[in-house]
Amino acid sequence: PTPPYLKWAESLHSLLDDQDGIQLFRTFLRQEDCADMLDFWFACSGFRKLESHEGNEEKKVKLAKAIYKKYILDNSGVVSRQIKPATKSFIKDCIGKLHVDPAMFEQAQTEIQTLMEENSYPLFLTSDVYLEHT
Amino acid sequence: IDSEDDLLQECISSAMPKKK
Repeated sequence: PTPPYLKWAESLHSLLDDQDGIQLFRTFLRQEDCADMLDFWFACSGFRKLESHEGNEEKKVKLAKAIYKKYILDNSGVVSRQIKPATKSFIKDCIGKLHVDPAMFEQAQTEIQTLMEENSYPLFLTSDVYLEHT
Repeated sequence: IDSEDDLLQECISSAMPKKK
């Protein structure tokens, strides 16, 4: 069988599909001061999952606000700095109108994912954290 | 603040893959 660490090198998706891979990637991102990108990515996925359930509107609004406050509101945050102004405005509008749309974080998640795929992920695969693990 | 953090943490955990 293929060892997990080789699977992690196949794609970002393979890495994020494995608990140990996530943990190691987080260790690396912490060193780079950008672990929030990973948490934001998972928060967006979790939000979408919640969205697919009926009801619970109050919880959805509360969660959308919490995600916005923690990762997007502060322009100096590592996530906020990477998200396009138009995307941030869109999310802010949704929150302001208390209109929690299933797609409200999708664009922001895609932007962060692209950045991880093009930047953090390749760096991770050549990092000491990963190489020592292998 | 605490409950917001808890909610966020719960949300992040819900999106993580389950232990294989």
